[in-house]
Amino acid sequence: TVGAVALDRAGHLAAATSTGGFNNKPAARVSDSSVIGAGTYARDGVCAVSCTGRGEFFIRLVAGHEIASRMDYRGQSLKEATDGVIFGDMKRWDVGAGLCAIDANGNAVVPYNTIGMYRGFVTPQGGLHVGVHDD
Amino acid sequence: MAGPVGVAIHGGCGALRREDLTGAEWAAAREALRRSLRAAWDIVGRGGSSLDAVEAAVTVMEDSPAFNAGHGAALNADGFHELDASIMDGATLRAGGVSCVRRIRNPVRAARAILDEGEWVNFAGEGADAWAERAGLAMVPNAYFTTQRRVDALRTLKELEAQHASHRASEGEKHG
Repeated sequence: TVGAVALDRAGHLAAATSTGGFNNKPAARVSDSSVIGAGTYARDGVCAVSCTGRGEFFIRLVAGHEIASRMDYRGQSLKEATDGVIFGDMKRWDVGAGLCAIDANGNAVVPYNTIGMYRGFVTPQGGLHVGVHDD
Repeated sequence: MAGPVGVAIHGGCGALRREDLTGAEWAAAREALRRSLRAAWDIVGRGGSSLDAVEAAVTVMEDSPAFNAGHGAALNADGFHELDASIMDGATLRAGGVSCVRRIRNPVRAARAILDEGEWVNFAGEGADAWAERAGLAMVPNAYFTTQRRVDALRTLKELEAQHASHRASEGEKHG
């Protein structure tokens, strides 16, 4: 699974996700990556989210919308809301999970609870950072 | 006054240990991540839309064999590819998605075309392929998405399941 989130100069947020599913998956199985609100979600003024991992659990949690709601209605920060899903809800289900997300101020996070995640972000100064394991 | 801009991407989480790939394979994956970031950053950096930026970033990764999306995607139990993708615009809550498509070279571009067309949100299966073809998107045979690494992964998992009927694939065996 791959995904991207972005904030543009006009303050608009967007998210996109794409996947092949997983090895040996049943034919016709649909992942969270094409379910708006689960694997992909964006709401101006709040955040944009793209998820990766066991899709069934992101669908059940409506993960992208849940993160935006915890920020919008509970006042959580992007980091609190995304860590809550990846290290709270998904960990409780013992599910490998990760995501990339960005808020309306351009703060970006790339949390994951597996041994690695292909990830990248651009620092506010324009520096490109990519990583795989704990680098 | 123009506001801040930002981009973040992921290429999938999982259980790949450092020793699971060669140095060249790790380097190729990192290079694809950089190209993806740069594609998005160039757009928002010159005042373009976040929607165009995320579509561009995901397209780069769909075209790279390093990631489980587009070319390089996993194989299903029947030995072919079914791909899912979606995109969402935070300004208008417009969205587009495709599920279980088999012939669209870049599924995220089909999702964007559905978003832009505005009437629907998600199309699935052969109908989605046909819609994308009518919309003029690049279409490929299903084998375009196949890589040797995925063929090997499917065969290994099926052999394990044949040997141990109770074998339940680990996250690593599923997701790599």
